[in-house]
Order: sequence, then C-alpha cells, then structure tokens
Amino acid sequence: ATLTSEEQEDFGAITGQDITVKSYKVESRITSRFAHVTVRSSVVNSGTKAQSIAFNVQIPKRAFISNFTMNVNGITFVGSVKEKTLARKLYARARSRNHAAGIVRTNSQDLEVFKTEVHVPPGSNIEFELHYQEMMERKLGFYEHSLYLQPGRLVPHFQVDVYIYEQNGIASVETSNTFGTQFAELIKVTSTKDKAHVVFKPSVQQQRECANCTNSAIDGELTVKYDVTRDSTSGELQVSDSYFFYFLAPSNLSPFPKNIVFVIDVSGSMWGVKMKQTVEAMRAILDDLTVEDQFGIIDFNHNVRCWNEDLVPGSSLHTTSAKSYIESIKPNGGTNINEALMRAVQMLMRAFNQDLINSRSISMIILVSDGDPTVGEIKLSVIQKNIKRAMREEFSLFSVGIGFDVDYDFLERIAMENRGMAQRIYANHDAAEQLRTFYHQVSSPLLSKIAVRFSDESVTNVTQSQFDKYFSGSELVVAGRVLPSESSSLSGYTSASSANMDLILEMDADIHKLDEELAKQQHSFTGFAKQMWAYLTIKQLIGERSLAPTAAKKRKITQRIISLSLDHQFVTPLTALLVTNDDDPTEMLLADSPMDPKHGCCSALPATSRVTFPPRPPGGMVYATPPSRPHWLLPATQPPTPSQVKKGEVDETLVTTNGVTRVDED
Amino acid sequence: PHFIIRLPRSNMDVCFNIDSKPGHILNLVSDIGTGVVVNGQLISSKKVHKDKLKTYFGVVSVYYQPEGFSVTVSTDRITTTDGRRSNVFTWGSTAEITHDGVTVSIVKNAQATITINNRIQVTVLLHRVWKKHPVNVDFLGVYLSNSNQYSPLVHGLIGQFSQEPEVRVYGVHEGADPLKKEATMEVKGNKLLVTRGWQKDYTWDRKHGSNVYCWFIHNSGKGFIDGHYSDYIVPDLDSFLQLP
Repeated sequence: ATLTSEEQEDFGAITGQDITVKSYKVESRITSRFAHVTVRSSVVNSGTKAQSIAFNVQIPKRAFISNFTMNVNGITFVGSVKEKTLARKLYARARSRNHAAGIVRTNSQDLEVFKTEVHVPPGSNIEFELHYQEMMERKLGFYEHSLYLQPGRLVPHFQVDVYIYEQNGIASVETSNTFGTQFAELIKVTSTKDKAHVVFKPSVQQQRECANCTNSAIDGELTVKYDVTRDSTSGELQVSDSYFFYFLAPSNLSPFPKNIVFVIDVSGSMWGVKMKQTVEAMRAILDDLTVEDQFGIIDFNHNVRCWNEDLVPGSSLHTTSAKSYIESIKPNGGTNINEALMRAVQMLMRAFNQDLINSRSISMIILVSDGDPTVGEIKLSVIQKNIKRAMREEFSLFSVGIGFDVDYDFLERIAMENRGMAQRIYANHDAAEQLRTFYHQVSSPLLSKIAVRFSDESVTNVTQSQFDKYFSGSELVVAGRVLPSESSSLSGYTSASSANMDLILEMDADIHKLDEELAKQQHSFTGFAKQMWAYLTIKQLIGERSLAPTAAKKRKITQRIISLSLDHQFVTPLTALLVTNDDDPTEMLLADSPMDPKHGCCSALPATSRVTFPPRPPGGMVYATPPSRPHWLLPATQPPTPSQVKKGEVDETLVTTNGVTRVDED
Repeated sequence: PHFIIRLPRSNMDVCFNIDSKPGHILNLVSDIGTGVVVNGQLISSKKVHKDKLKTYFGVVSVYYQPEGFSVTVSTDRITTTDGRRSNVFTWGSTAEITHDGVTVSIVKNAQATITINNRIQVTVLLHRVWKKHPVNVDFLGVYLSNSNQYSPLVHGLIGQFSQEPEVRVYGVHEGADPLKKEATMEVKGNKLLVTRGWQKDYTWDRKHGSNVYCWFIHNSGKGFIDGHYSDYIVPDLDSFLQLP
C-alpha cells in the first residue's frame, strides 16, 4: 500500500533515532474464515528529550476494530465501544477540561489507517495493543488475509503468526509479501489437514534494508492465501456456540451464458491513463467472451453512443470490431450517467422483448465511471430511482468507480439495489488489472435464484438467505442462531438454478462436533461464532440502512446496528472507540470510523492529534493534554463556515447547526 | 459383476456373472424407443486374488437421447452433461437435480437415482471399501426397477428381460457341492445346467446386503441372455446397442 505524503511525514516522525521499538508482534487467529488480529508494539523513548511516539496500523476496510489499549509508564488506557454520539459527548466533555486527545482513523484505498501518537518524556515505556476482526471473503478461489507491517525500524522481537483452523480441511496455503523476495524463505508455513500456521520472525539482521543499513526493509504487506477443502457440492454447514454458518461455494458447474452491456464513461476526466487502462482491460474482457454470450457497448460523456444498437454474440468478429471502437475513443466532455444507464437497460429490454435472450442466461450492465454526473439528470437520488424503476428483475447492475473523484457510495448503492456489486478501482494502481480482476469475479455466474432454508423451529436471527447470483470462486455465507432442541443435528436446504438445471441441495451438521474440535485446538479463535454472526449481521444491516426507503426504517436499522456493535464491541460506522485511563476516566481518546474520502473527512486530518505525557510526577499523576485540537473536534457552539464544509475540511458527520449535532444524516 | 434377474411370473431369481476386461463398457439397457441407454464400465480389483482378477462396475452412465442429457456416475463423482455443459457433483452432497424431464437424486455417500419422465428409474449404489485394502476397490451397484416403462424395442443385458421369458426348471438334484443343488433350466429354447446359489442384493442393506437365492447360469449367462456377453460390449458410455 502506498502511503500518502502526510502519512509519509508521520512515518518519518516515528523513525527518529531516539525511539526503540522493543517488540512488534502481530497474531491472527482465523477460524472458519473469521479472523481476529492483534497488533502489539512495545516502544521506549530512549532519547534524552521528550518526544512523540506514534502507533500506526493499517487495517482492511472491511475489518471492525474491537479494542485498543495503551499502557504508558504503567498507566493503562482501556478501550470500550460506545454509541458514536455518546462517545463524542464524553470525549467533548473531557476535551473541555484538556483531558483528551484523538486517535485518528484515515482512509487509504482498501485500508484504513489507525493512528495514535503520544508525547512522552525520556525513558518512557509505551505498549500499544490493537485488536480487529474481519471475515475472509472468498475471491477467485481464495481467501486472502493481508497484514500490513510497518514496524518503522529494526525490532529485536519481531514476529507475525497466522493460525488457521478450518473444520473441513485446508486445501492449500500460500504466502506472498511486498517487502522483497529475500523474505520469502523466512515465511514458514506448516499445515496439517485442518490447521495451518504461518510464522514470520526475521532477526534484526534480516530486517535490514542492506547489510549495514539501520533502516528496516519491512514495510508492506504479508499475505496469506488459502482455500478450504470442499467435499460436498451442497456446501458446508457448521455449528458452534449455538450459532450456525453455512458456506456455499460449488465449483465444477457450467457458467450461465451472459448478456452484458458495458457502459463506459468517456468524459474528459477519463482522458490519459484512466482511458488507456480501461481500453487495455476491455481488450482482455472482450477476449473472454464466448459465442454463447451476447454483449453491447455504450460509451458516454454528455452524449450517449452505442457501438451497436443491439446486443451481438461474443464472436471473434464482433469482439475485434468492439475493441477497435473502444481504442478509437477520445475522452472529452461531461458525464451523463442517467441516460447512459437508461440506454443500457433499453438495449437489454429490446433483446428480451424480441426473445433473443436465453431464459437460462444472466443479463448484466457493467458501468465504468470516474466521476459524478454533470449533464442531464444530475440528482443522484433521481438517477437511483430511475434505474430501479427501469431495471427488470432479470437484470443486474455492476459498478466500477475509478479513482476518488467518483461518489463510490452512490455507485455501490445503485449496484446493490439492482442485484449487483460495486468495486473501486484505484487509478494510481494498475487499474487495468483491477478492472479485469473485478470482471473475472463476476463473469462466471454459476447459480442464480439461490434460497437457503432452515425450518423455523430450528433457527433464528438468520442473515441474508436469498441471493440473486453465485459467482465461481466466491462464496455465499448464511449465519444464524440455532434454537435449543432435542436434536443433535441441524439441517437445511438450498434451492438454486444453474445454466441447465434446477438444484435442491441438502446440508446437515452435528451441532456439537465443531465445538468439540475447537476445544482441542490451541490457537483457534475462541468465541468466533458469536462475533462472526454479529459481523455478518452488522455488515448486512449497514447495506440495508443505506437503501432504507423511510426514515423510520432507517432509524430502526440504526438502533439495531448500534445495539449489536455495543454487544459485540465492534467499531462500526455508528460506534466509536473510547479509550479511557483506568485511574482517571476523564482522560480519554476517541477513534471514529472514517468516511469515504469523497465526503472529505479524512485526507485533511492533521497528524498532530496526540496525547502528551509530562514527566511522571512524584505523586504518580499523569495527565493527557491535546497540544493542538484536531479540527474535526469543533466545539458544538462553533459551527463550521460554509467554505470549510465545501472544501471538505470538516467531517460531514459532525456538521453542527444551531448547536444540534447531525449524525450521519439520520 | 454379478447380475440378478427377478422373474416375477416364474417367481424366481436368475443370476449370472460376466467377467469381461477392465475398461469394457457393457450395455445394460438400450431402448431406442424411449431414447434411454444405460451402460456400465468395468474396473478391476487392485490385484489378482485366488487366480482371478475380479471386475466391478466403476462407472454407470444413463443417457437420455431426446434431451441429449447424460448422467455419469463414477465412484468419485456424479457428472451431468447436456452436450456443451457439464456439472459435477461430489458424493459428499445430498442433492436433487432437475433437467427437463430428468431428475437426479443424490443421497450423500450412498446412492444416486436417475428418473426419466417418471417412467424409467435407475438407482446406482456406491460401495466404498477401505482405501488401503490390498485387493478391493470402490465399486457401484446398478438397480433397475421391474416397473420401468421401456418401449417394446428395449434390449441390453438387463433390458431384454423386461419381456419376461418363459422359464422352466426341472430335474433338481444334488450337485458336486453338496450345499448347491443343480437342475436343468429351459429358457429361450435352450436347456441349461443351472446351480442353486445366492447373490447379494444391497438395495435394503447397503453394507451387508441380503442374500437372494437364485438359479445360477454358468458361462457368463450363456443361453439365458440373447447371444454372447461380448455382443453387449459398446464403444462409448452413451452408445446404444447395435442390433444385428
């Protein structure tokens, strides 16, 4: 991951010569695709002056922080998850007494950066400990667990452990890293039928950038890629701690033929690398089409053009012609998303009405855009409604947002609302490869109209159990609670359609077996089931919340998310982590989840929010003073100026009007 | 493999073995009237035991020509194909698959039943053995219901008995083995020396099977089946029997 210049500066601060990182340990425990990650760092101010020590951890965006503790010279700050407004209120109160400082979470592409900084006198010992949890998502046949390692300097005790336990067995485990090929052989993998352990423990000498360097070469990503053994097409049903999980990931089924309309933004902002990479990706995507597939291409700026008015088969003749067309496009002008999407729907409708679409095929629109609408209908809510109204149940919309100038939330919303998925593509990365990868994820639909059922008497609190499509290499997950019963097994059914048949799959599980196995495992993630169920439920509710049709419904969902987040100690978009000093609860730090950068909250955050610890007085009192107040912590009586809001200098979630704090537009 | 033919009118069971070569595909049912063909491919035991290399059904295929749809059941997996598209199911699944008029019901690690238009049903039983067994291998058993509604054109090692032949058994006497009586059977104009014995039917008890007492026809069913067993060897899993 690339750091922003601001992060670079901050990173520079912690690599000063008078700071010793005594140990840096990362431990992941993955059980049934659910990971609990702990990052621990022990640091000493070994200089002669007081100075700032920062703790930065990059965590995947889909992860939820579950705890953070900090110990400074024996004084412990303990984290607890609170409802966001309450946390902010408590924090504001502490801040008014100069007893608070911020922990900042910032966005960085697929990652969020959790960062805190303490100002400590010489000789101080600081221990940081961050916990987060995440569900491994299967993509293109693998679960990928990435750990972002930035110890900042050479560390005498540096260790990464990843423990994986999968009840059904581990089919393969492989590792990769971005620090350098010399580290490949230092990453040791041991695995048995159902367990794997990855350990990376380089010595100080091995951490060096070169033989005599004092810099650490470890600055990047360690990735563990694995897949599980699947001996049943029906999927895997697991029960632990009265929660059940059903994983469905069949392979060896023929994919549905596809009817795809590619809708490509060719407005002025696409000019240059973005367009070049889009063309490059489209070349490969078009090559993947078969004669059974049908496709169309619509390119749009302020005008909308169709390469061909109707869908055509994916023969080499047509794909070659389509490639030439795309290669000749010169981006310019505005962005008329609404009309482009309407034309795409019409193209599919026409094919449908003329009976040119195989009843067992999948119809999809893939929208590639890098910016907000500027021409035609520009109101996002109206576009959203128009699309929903125009789309048939049989069609789905997939959105690809290139770069940060696009309202990704909007693209995600319209995709989710229309049975599709969204993906952000980072223009500064290999965009063509990212686009191709996304296409591969959605280009092989194996099942459609999937419904997972259990008897009402056996389960409750079931997460999403109906899915529009299942794509090759991915996985559908359903979770819920098992109701008490005499039975020692749980069974369920899945119905679905494939490209040439209808299926009913039956699955069953012994409700005690997994817990018996877990009890024998030393490194499994204890209590994973409860957390995993909550994680899935919260993620689902967050999705539902953004699509809630009424304010009342939204409020209800909000309450449910908050309640679950508090019960399960997750920092979600509606909760915050309040870190308080055991000895003096008024001393506190606050970690909120960041918003999408398009909303302007995070890239401008100062790196100076920090806790200052003066030399420990004889009486043992230590207090925290924020030397400079983070500007997102504006007092409620001081509303931001319109220009601040416009420039995105103020977190929209904290915009205050007449002393009333508006939270997440609820 | 051994064959047990139930003859309801005569109220008797007749058995025979066919010991062909591993890899050979035997036609069990060939019905050009309904477009259904059932074939079984032979596999052998791991090594010669008591001077004999046993053969079993390792793959059973049911092909329904009108839909161009085939179900191939092996000891590893169940594959359905409709020409261009194929889908693979593991024996670890319990599933019901429907393709137009064909339904495939898989019972996890036990059996697969293929039903065509609710008229013809073929059940394939999976027999798993200890993986490290020095001789035995996993094999399949095929069960075809007597109530299957074939066309009058049906033939094949089993299909030919959908029209039950007249069978008369007489002259029951002690055989060389005092436990096995012998007799003469008159069938299809042939007089055959038959031996009383039993074979295993695993329909109800998949593990131990149940004994079915039957009259055993020697020489690979010679005289009881039409022609020679080698006449039933077909080139492909979806081949119909070529009648002379």
